[in-house]
Amino acid sequence: APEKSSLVILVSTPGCNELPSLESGENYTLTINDDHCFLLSETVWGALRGLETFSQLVWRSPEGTFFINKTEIEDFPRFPHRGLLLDTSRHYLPLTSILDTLDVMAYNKFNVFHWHLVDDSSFPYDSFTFPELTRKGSYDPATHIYTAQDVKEVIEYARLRGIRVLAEFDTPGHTLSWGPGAPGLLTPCYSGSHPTGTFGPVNPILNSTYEFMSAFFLEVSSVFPDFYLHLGGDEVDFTCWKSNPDIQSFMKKQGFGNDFKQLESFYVQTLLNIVSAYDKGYVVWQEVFDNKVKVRPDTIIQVWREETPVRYTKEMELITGAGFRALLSAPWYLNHIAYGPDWREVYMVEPLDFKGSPQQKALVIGGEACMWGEYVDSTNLAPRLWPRAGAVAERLWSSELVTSVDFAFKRLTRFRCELLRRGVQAQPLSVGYCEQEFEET
Amino acid sequence: LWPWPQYIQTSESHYAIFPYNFQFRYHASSAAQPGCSVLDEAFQRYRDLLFSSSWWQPPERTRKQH
Repeated sequence: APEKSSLVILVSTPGCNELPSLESGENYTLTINDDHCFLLSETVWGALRGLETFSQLVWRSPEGTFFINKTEIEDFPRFPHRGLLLDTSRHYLPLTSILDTLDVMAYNKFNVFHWHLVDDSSFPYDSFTFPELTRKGSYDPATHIYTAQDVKEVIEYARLRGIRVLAEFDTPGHTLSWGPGAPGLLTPCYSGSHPTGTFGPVNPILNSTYEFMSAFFLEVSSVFPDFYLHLGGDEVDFTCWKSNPDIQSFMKKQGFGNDFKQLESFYVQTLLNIVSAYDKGYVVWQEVFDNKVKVRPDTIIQVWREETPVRYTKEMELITGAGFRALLSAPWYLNHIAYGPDWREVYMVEPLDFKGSPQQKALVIGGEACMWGEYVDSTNLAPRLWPRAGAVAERLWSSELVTSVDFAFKRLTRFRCELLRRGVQAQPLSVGYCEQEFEET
Repeated sequence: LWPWPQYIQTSESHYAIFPYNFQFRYHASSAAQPGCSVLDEAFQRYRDLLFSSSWWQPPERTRKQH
């Protein structure tokens, strides 16, 4: 066979030192023929995607010679936001696990790392404005934390792979871990007229709460360079708020009656105004929309509930019908596992399968596979994620016409073997074997 | 390929690649040139991925400590 001794790369616009954004182009053209071995792209991000494709085209003969077939590819993503959520609070993930995951995300052409840093369980983000949050909120303030250097490293490692880092600091719910390091931030719960000694969501009636949030999100806005922050806003438990006499008085004064959704709206709107003032956009979970919180028209709403309050396809219809951009996650909770080939259900999801006009469908910017941390830590993260998350990756990258499960199965099985060769402990899809396995043993 | 590209045409005819002399090169007209960290580092990563035959092994103790 004739030889190819180089791949020539032409990027048409500069941008080596920039960060990827929601608007970044990722299209590329790859030409391998008698005259050329050529990768053309508008941006460096497109070149990265093309390099990944090139790497998958090279194959090795049994004698050990490398080959590449004559090929012409024109490629671009179907959706601009193709994310993977990792929860590093319910189980802390070491920095190396996060970096390894970013590598495999790049192999799958994912471009957003949704870093769910903090939750009820722990506060591993090491804040320089409020260091007590981590000291008193992490599993171990020496080992189970993400220092400023760690965060920088994750952001740069991701950037070099064309991946944005979307940090989530969920409020007002899921904030129990904030309590020990920020006295007075959480709502004291009551039994009758007596405090129970337990705490609920962030206390929304105190000026000091908003002073804290202003200072905290000023820091977060400077540490995480992406235009968007994820502000959560899901699963706010009203029980503690209802029990607190000060909050009851505040509700009366504000004319909210017994509608605690209005209190949640009051809090979330104030927080969104704070974050907007720092020139950040925001992503929120669907409850913020469901609870009719007034948000900026450019807010991105993430759909995570499969059946309530309505089926997720209806939720997509309602959100886009109201003119908001939508992200889909509901059918892609990879922490839900089943015995058998559950990647197929994940793969068969069609994100635009809801009632709506073409304008509504255009508001769907993509989706995210989600891996919550209850049953996942560094010991089993990779096999739970891969290649299952790959099914979401293809759905978000490839044409809507690429739907054959049989075709996908053959390719994903081979891709899983390639992941093994690349050092990823990916889980088998079904019976079979990988040739690489026997070469190595 | 995973994920499947938007458009692909391929044939049986193929070309040999020899690791010792294969290189990624910037086109003279490219806006990105040597010194572009995103691509310089990607070239090195993909060279390693293409021509090494690593295999999954349990994380090494030294790496965990790091």
